[in-house]
Amino acid sequence: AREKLQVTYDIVRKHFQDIFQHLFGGGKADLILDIEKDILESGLDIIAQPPGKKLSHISLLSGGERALTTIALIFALFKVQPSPFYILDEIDAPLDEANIGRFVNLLKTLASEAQFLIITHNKLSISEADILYGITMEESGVSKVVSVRLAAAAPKKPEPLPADK
Amino acid sequence: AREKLQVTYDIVRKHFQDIFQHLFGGGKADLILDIEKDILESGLDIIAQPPGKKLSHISLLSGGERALTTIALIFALFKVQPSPFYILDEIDAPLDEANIGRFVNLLKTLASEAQFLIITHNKLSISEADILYGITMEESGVSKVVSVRLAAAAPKKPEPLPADK
Amino acid sequence: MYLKKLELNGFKSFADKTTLEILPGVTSIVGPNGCGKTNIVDAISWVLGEQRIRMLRGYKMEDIIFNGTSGRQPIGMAEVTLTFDNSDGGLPIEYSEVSITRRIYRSGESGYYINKKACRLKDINELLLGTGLGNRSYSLVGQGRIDQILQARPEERRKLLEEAA
Amino acid sequence: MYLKKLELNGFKSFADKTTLEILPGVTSIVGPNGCGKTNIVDAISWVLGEQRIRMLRGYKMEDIIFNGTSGRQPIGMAEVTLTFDNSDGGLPIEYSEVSITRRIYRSGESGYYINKKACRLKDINELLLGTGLGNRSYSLVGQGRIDQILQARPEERRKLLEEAA
Ligand SMILES: Nc1ncnc2c1ncn2[C@@H]1O[C@H](COP(=O)(O)OP(=O)(O)OP(=O)(O)O)[C@@H](O)[C@H]1O
Ligand SMILES: Nc1ncnc2c1ncn2[C@@H]1O[C@H](COP(=O)(O)OP(=O)(O)OP(=O)(O)O)[C@@H](O)[C@H]1O
Ligand SMILES: [Mg+2]
Ligand SMILES: [Mg+2]
Repeated sequence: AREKLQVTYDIVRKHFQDIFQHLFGGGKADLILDIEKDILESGLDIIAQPPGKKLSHISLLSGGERALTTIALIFALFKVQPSPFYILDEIDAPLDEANIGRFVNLLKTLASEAQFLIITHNKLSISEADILYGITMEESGVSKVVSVRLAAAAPKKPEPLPADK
Repeated sequence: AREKLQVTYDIVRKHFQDIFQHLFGGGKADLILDIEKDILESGLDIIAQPPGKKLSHISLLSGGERALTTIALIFALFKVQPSPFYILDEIDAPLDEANIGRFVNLLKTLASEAQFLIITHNKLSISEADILYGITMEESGVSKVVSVRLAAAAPKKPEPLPADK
Repeated sequence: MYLKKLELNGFKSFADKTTLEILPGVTSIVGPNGCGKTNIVDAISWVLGEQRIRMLRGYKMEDIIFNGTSGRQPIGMAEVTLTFDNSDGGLPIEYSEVSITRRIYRSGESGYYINKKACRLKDINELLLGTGLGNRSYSLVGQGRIDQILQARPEERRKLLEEAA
Repeated sequence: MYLKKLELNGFKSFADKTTLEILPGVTSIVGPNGCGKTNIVDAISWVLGEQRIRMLRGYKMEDIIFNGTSGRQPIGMAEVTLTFDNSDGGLPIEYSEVSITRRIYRSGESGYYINKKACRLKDINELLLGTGLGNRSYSLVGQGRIDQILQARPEERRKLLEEAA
């Protein structure tokens, strides 16, 4: 079990560093296992340094920077052991338009290896979906699934919003 | 102190019921003081029933419904004892466009009695501001205040987004 | 192995039988505040074995059964089914299509089923072991819970690595 | 009595002296993730007396002093000033303009000032008593904290009424 964890740690760490730099457009990140203890009992520390900023504790990061760092970790774990499907409920809520764009672009590259269910209010996130379910309560208090837009059925995806909006 | 609390409770409760109905376009809400105990020790329960739905515990409400219920409570307390200024940091994040519209309209009616500092990423919330401060990090890691748009200076406010977007 | 469809019946605000086909790629779920989007996420974590009612935002188990509206009576049962395509044999079971069902009655009786045959939760956990679905801590990010991974204690985070190992 | 301006110098990411004029009505603060918006909110709760460093997202008091970037050295002091217009005599003090200042040095020394005269925190609290600014639980809603009021225990919520009384 020790070797397995060590190997997994090495791979996740590498992916986390790469994906963090990709999402933040630079900067540095790392996962540090506390080596004093036995690996099976040690804690995992997260280091995140957005581009141009000094290294500081992750609690000083902003709401959006924390969300983006967590997304980098989730996708790094995905690279090692993809779960068959992922459910992300409004994880784009703290992100600004530019970071939503980067998140959505990364999501699209992973979507061929797993299924993603994304709940969102953001138009940019919606426009990149392959299939879109609308939930309404035409009869108040009772949920129904309405429109279904299949990417195949709608050959031209709505123009993704320009990131500068 | 007992009378004062009782009087405050009666007024806040009334405002909470009215503002909740205004923000949700119907439904019922209430503030219940646990009367077994002495009013100075009792707990305050919040009841919220969105239109058309059955009364249930507030923990079953959705993220957006909970945010809107809290906004109704904050504004009800405002009516009784307005603080000179309010700071709301991305409280519109869980709300959909229609509810942001209702929140912003209510905010505008209160803005003559107190100052509001609103941090937001939402275009509709931004368009209703009297003065707009942009914060940037042109020099990475160093915050600067940039554009200032005064409502007076910009006679025509950017068209508030239609709620259906 | 991939997810084919989700069926809800009497679960929370889904009074009528509702089916969501899940395609490969990105499925986006949208709708106004309170329409039932997060209830779908709750349904998925419940059918996969979630026992803690607080994680489903309720207080007692029957809080997940449709409780009625101003126009409808409460229902006596809630049932959710997840159907997987298993033609690649990813799940250690003979079938090319595998459905997992969970049912609960207002009386408190509840049951699990694999391809409509009654089983125990233990059987479902064994079936899902190794797929990444067993412990959903990084493949299911609930609403407002994006910050939980960064705020967790270092030992908790190590567990994420163990799941991926 | 209303708020006229906020001045930050060396507080968190505001390395250089920065002034924000606050007008009556709604002031909106916008900008990309991590640019310093919530740092402004932290500055206001700090100058009004916040003692708990965890509420300012730090671990030790000097975490709020500008810590340097890839291009700048750390600074030795942080200072924030809030200036009020007191021509209506809302604050129990002779001046028609009242400024509250808080300063901290890396050495740990810190001080409070009213109109540039050194004072204690107790003096600031007495000055603000009864204005609604004393206990900011409902007039300052931090990022991601909108749910705290609904999740608080009923006795905590009663305290909201007491503040308004
Ligand atoms: N057992 C139940 N019976 C009927 N309705 C229920 C039940 N449990 C929850 N609900 C209703 O479901 C609604 C919440 O749905 P949900 O949390 O899925 O909304 P949502 O679409 O995620 O909204 P948001 O965008 O605000 O997050 C509540 O209004 C609640 O009244
Ligand atoms: N003492 C300090 N010195 C320098 N920079 C600091 C200091 N403390 C915090 N910061 C920086 O401030 C940034 C966070 O700023 P803040 O939380 O205000 O962002 P924000 O504009 O609210 O972003 P978001 O939209 O994501 O919420 C972090 O990147 C952090 O590195
Ligand atoms: Mg939701
Ligand atoms: Mg912020």
